[in-house]
Amino acid sequence: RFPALQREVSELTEAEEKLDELINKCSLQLRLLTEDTHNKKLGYVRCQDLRNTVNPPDQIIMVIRAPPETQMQVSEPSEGYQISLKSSKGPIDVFLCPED
Amino acid sequence: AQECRNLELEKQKRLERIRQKRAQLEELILQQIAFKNLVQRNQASEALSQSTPPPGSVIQLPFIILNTDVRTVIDCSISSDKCEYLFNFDNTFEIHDDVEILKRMGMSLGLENGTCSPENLSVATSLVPKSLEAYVT
Amino acid sequence: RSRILISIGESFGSADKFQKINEMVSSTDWSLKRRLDGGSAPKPLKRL
Repeated sequence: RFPALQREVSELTEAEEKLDELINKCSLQLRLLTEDTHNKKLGYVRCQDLRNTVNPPDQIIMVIRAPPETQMQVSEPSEGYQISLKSSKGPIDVFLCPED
Repeated sequence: AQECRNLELEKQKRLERIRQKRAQLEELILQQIAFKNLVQRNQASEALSQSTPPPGSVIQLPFIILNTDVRTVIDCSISSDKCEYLFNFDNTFEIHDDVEILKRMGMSLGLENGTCSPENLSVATSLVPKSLEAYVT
Repeated sequence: RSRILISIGESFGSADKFQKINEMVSSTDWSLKRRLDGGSAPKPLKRL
C-alpha cells in the first residue's frame, strides 16, 4: 500500500501544480481582457438587460458603480437593513434603473 | 502503518485542494467567455445600428446591482463628495455582481449549469485559448 | 447584530461574494414582521 500511496500523492501533486499554472494564466488573461481599451468601451449592459435578469421584473433595481476597494458593510440593525458604502478612491455612482 | 495513514491524509488534503482549484478555474473560464460574449454582442449591435449608445444609457462594467420589492422604502444619505452612502431598507433585497448578471443574461452560454447546446459549446470553445478548450468541454 | 463587510469595485471577483449577504437578508423577512406587527403602510418611496 505504501508505494502505491506514494505514487498517487505524487500524481496529485503534479495535477495541482498544473491547475495552479492554469489559474494564474487564466487570471492574467481575464485581467488583460477587461483592461483592454476596446473591450472596456464595449463592456456594458443596458437597463433592459438588468430588468430581464430580476424576477419579478417590476422591482426597484439600484445600480452601484464604485472605485476599487470600496468597502460595503451590510448590517442588521433593529428594524430593517442598513448598507453603508465607503470609498477612499473617488466618488461612488448610485442610480435607479427606470421602470420603463 | 503510521506512514500509510499520513500519506492517506496527505492524499485527501490534495484531492480537496484540487477540487477547489478546478472550481476556481472553471469560474475564471466562465467569466472570460461571458465577458467576450458581451463585448461581441455589443459590437454587433453597434455595427447594426451604425451608432454607439448615447452616454448614460448604458452601464459600464464593473457594477453591482441591488434589487428589492417596488414597495420597499429606501432611506439614503450621501456625503457631499459622494464617497460615503448610507441606505436603510425596510424590506428584504438581493445584491448581485456583474458576473452573476452576465450569467443570467446568458452570456456564459449555459455552461454554468450544464445547459449548453452543442452550437453554444463550439462558440464557447472558440472564445478561449487552445490550452483551456479541454476544460470548457 | 450580525454584519458583513466586503470590498467592491472590481469586476470578476469571487462568484459567491454576495451569497452570504443575500442569505442573511432573506433569512429575516422584515416586511413579514411589519405585516405581523400590523405596522403602518410603507411611507412614500424616496427617490435617490
